[in-house]
Order: sequence, then structure tokens, then C-alpha cells
Amino acid sequence: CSESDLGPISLNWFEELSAEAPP
Amino acid sequence: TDAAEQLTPVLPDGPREESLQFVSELKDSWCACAVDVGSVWWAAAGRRELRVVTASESAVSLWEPLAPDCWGRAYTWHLTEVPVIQIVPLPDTCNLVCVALGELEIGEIRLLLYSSETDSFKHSVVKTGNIKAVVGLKDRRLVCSSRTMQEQQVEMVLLSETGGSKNRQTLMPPEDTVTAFAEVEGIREALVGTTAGNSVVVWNLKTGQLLRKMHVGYSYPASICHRAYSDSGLLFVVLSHPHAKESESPGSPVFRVVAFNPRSGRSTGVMFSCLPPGPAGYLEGDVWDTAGAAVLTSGAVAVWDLLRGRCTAVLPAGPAGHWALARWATGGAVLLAGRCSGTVHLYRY
Repeated sequence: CSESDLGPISLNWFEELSAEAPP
Repeated sequence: TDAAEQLTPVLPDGPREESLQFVSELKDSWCACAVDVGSVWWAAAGRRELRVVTASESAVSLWEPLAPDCWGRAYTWHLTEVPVIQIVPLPDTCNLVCVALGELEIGEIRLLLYSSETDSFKHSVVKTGNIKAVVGLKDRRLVCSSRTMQEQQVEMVLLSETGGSKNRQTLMPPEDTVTAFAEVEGIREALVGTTAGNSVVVWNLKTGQLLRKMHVGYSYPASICHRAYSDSGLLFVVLSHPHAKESESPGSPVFRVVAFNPRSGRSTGVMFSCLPPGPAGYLEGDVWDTAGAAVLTSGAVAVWDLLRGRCTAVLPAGPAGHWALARWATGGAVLLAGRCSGTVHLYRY
């Protein structure tokens, strides 16, 4: 799969989503 | 040492392919009908060894290797009030067996253990309720989803060595019912689940946050998650498809590896593992690392390399009867195949 199929990829997705999600 | 490695390989009516090597047989002569089989690390007399656990509706037995190709029952817990439904594997945990009990659905989770303080085997209840899904995680953690008429509760319980619960953390529930959980290799605090609405959800176990809900797609309803791996910014989830039926064979995927981008919520199928040729559908399966095993409606067990999408071995039903259970032993590399009669075969993979 390419990045265009899946959208921008972040290696730190877990930390980023944890910072953004409601507590 | 790995108990299986001490046992002399014997090949009476073994598998058709070389990737599974018969190691030994364990016969439970008391067993009226086996409901599950599993394994547990057990430490005794200064050494840790792999032991086999067998469950019937009213008893759970712990088996120890006595000599090459000879297993003896070390202990049996009798659980006569509520039927045993399944063994819940607790990876990397020693001297603790976890079982789910209930009538049609899970009503309680119990820990079975040996207490060195009192030199006795005992059991204790860690969770009761209308439990829909349960998983054992590394570091003696257990996650359950349960349902009341009004709401769904998702909870992580930190188990103590003595069979109690040390700590509990509530996880934010998704709107639809959670059907299965899977630990995420690579991120200790991440957990994934599948839901009745065919979504994959991601939690932060430390904070209890529900981080993401991503739809699996309509082509494969009722997907069940088994394993997940975080790599290169993607979340790879191994899903099984209980609706893989003989009518669709060959070519009906039993397992799929799907790559999710948790940032965008988009996904793509990476690999399919399909039913082997022949008139057989999928009954139930288990995944360890990148190996999948499933019992088919024909009574055979099939094993796949999930990253290559290849069926690597088939254990035919044979004259001794149909296989009913297929489980990977704790630590992988050993497949436990069980018949309803209580006979269990160990194979090195």
C-alpha cells in the first residue's frame, strides 16, 4: 500500500491520538 | 526449559506436511467432552516449564510432562456450579490459569492457582456480569467487556499473584458491543477490539481513552480481531471471518491481515489466508505471532502463514475422530490440537 491510499502516516500516532482524544 | 522439547518425537498418524511435527499425546480418560485446551507456564521446584491445561464443563486439569511422551495430571479444579466455557490465556504469566464460566454467555471469570502459603490449589472470582469479550494481556492484565440493558462496561483488571485484583481501570466503551480484544505488539499501553458493528477500535489502557474507531468494511461482516502489531506508523490487525463457509470455498478468507492508518482511519487489506481446497468451512481459530490455526467443519485443522497467505499444514480428521480445538501454546511454536474425547496432540511448528 502507498501513503496516498492510507493518508498521511505518523510514527507517533498513539501519543498524538492520546493527546487529542477526550480524557 | 520448554517441556515440549524434552519429549521424543513420534510420528504415528502425524500431519501430512512437514511443518507440523508430532511431539506427544495426552489422553484425558475422565473427560466426557472437552470444551477447551491451553497451556500455562508453571514454576515449581526452581524451574519453569510449559504445562497443558484441559477444560471440560465441570473440571479444569493441569498436566505436567512426566517422561518423553507421557503426561500426568498434576491437579484438577472441580467447578460444578457453572459450566466452564473457555480457558483465557494469560501470556507470560506463571502459575495462574484463567477460565470463563457461564451458560450460553460468559457470566464470570475465575482464576485457578496454587498457593504456596497454604500449599493448596484454589480458585477465586475476578469478574462477574454479562461478559461479551475477554482477553488476557502481558503483565497479568485482563480486559473484559460486559453489558447491562442500559450500557456497556469495558474494564481492565490488574491481577495479583495470589489470584486477586490489584487495580481496575475503566476504558471508555464504544457505542456498539465489543466482540473481541487483541493486544498490540509494539505498544504496551494500546489495545484493539472489534465490535458488532464491524469496526476496529483502539484504546489507551493507561488513560482509558477510546482513541479511534475505524470501520472494517462491508465485505467481511462480523470480523473478530486476534492480534495486532504496530509498525512504521501503521496498525496491522489480524482478523478472522467466522462466515467463511464451505459454500464459498475455495477462496473464502478465514484470516485477513489489514493495515490501518490510525491517524486517518483508512485501511487496506494486506494479505488473505483462504480455506484449503475441499468442502470445509471455518469453525474456530487461534493466532500466534504470524501463524493462524483453525478447526474446519470437516474435522481437520489447517495452519497458515498469515504474512504469506499460505496454508502450510493440514491435520486431517483421521480414524480417531474429528479435531474440535486448535490452540497455540503460550510462547508459540507448539500447536495443541484437541478432540472432544479429551485427547490432545502436541505438534511443534
